[in-house]
Amino acid sequence: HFLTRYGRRYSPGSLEFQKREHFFQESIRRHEYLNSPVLAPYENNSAIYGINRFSDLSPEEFKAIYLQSKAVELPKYVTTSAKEAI
Amino acid sequence: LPARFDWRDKNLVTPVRNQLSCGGCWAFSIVGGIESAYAINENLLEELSVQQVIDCSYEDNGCNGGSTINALHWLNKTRVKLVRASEYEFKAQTGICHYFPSSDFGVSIRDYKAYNFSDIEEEMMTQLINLGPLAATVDAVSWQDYLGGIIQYHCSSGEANHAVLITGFDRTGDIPYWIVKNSWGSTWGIDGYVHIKIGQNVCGIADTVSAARV
Repeated sequence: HFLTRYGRRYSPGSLEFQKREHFFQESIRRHEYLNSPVLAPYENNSAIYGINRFSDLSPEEFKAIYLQSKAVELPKYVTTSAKEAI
Repeated sequence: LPARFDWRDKNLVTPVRNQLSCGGCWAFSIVGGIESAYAINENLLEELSVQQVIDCSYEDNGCNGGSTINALHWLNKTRVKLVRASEYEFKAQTGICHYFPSSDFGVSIRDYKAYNFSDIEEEMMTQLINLGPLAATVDAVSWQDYLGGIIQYHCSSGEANHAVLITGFDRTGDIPYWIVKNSWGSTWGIDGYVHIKIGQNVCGIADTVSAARV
């Protein structure tokens, strides 16, 4: 269902297929962890984690492709009341 | 402050885009902010070129990464006019910087503000209303698996690795949250958006916040 839904064309049995299947299974384990009510007490509208189009990527691959913003240190915003106090 | 505010309700936010396999979130974030700032001023919503920022912001590394602040610094220093997205299309890879005649349509920035709002997210709401959608950086490691709902856990501050655009907030329910536009297509998250709890600087949403004036 995942392969069809997200248009993946891995040949069944190929090394690439096995690698992607492994990452997919890892992601299922990660979802169990992220959705665990022990770690994140369930409240109304709490975030839900599950299968999406990134589920066959390893966290390293995901990071390398999608998390490429560099952090910058900025000065703290000073509110008007704080400025007046100064 | 109103209980709920979202620039989308005024039709001043462009549709969610997809950065594909290009690490150009930083460019999508600030271009989204400039599009809205221009729409607020001129009442005309135009999709501007993200590819132009990716190719031309020499302080950044194109699809290999960059910073919202560097890009705003470059736009402010050079007064480069961002052309329409249809004129300088997104290619999902870094290319050679194209130049356009100054008589062509384009949007340049006059100034920008960039601050750390951690501990004062209430003030950030005021700035969102006054300045328009805010570009922000976040820790998005757990977003690989996000489907929907309000993120409250599994997200750190001080470890930013992704850039997004905050378009609004909602405090009508039990958990107040920021309404955040992402650039991973409209099938990801909540129609391309993610909700992040307000307060406690969840995901570092208040660490690096910026807005341009056009």
